[in-house]
Amino acid sequence: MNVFRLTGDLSHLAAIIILLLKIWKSRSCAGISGKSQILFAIVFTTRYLDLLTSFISLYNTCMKVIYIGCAYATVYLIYAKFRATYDGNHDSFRVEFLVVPVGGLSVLINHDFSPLEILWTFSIYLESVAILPQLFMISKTGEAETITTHYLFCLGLYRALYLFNWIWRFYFEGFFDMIAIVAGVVQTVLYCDFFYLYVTKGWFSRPYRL
Amino acid sequence: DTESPMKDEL
Repeated sequence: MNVFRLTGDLSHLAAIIILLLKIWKSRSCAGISGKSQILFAIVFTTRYLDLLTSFISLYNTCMKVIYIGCAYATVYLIYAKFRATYDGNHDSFRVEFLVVPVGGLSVLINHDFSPLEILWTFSIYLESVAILPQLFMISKTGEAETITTHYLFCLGLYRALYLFNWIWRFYFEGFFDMIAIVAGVVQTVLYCDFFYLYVTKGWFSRPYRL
Repeated sequence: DTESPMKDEL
């Protein structure tokens, strides 16, 4: 464990909690892409199947359970409890254009042709594009609530910090994973436009307009 | 092939 990975995990946890609390407290999921949240639930489910087969550490197990629990709770709030506030018209990204290519790629490019490894690879590739429906929805509505921008900032920051974690691990532990690094770079690059707007306009905390 | 070395990460 290193400082980049720990702060990355905490940033990720903060994003997940911020979103869940925002929806729960405001009793509304307006402006939130349910499709992205479903993709994140799939990412965690396919990545954390090893919860059943291997124990790495208490921290690792606890965080995985929290991530999966919050992801499904968020999906439940959006599609069940506060379904009336779900903005389906603007959440129109065709996720099949993400899932199918990602599924194909994970079968073609992976470290080991075993079910668990292919599912893990699928989750890595899927996570790198899972935010697209959310960014697409914001570009369609032209604005996002301030709390949603903080959610996106923490979410984007987490994988950027993981990039530094991989540099750290390569330097100190001597290994790296090209699949995780390439997907992590793609994932972080997708947030660049948002990061620029968040930083340049964030200070005035007015609704975020593209 | 062996599995990804980053399996200990979240």
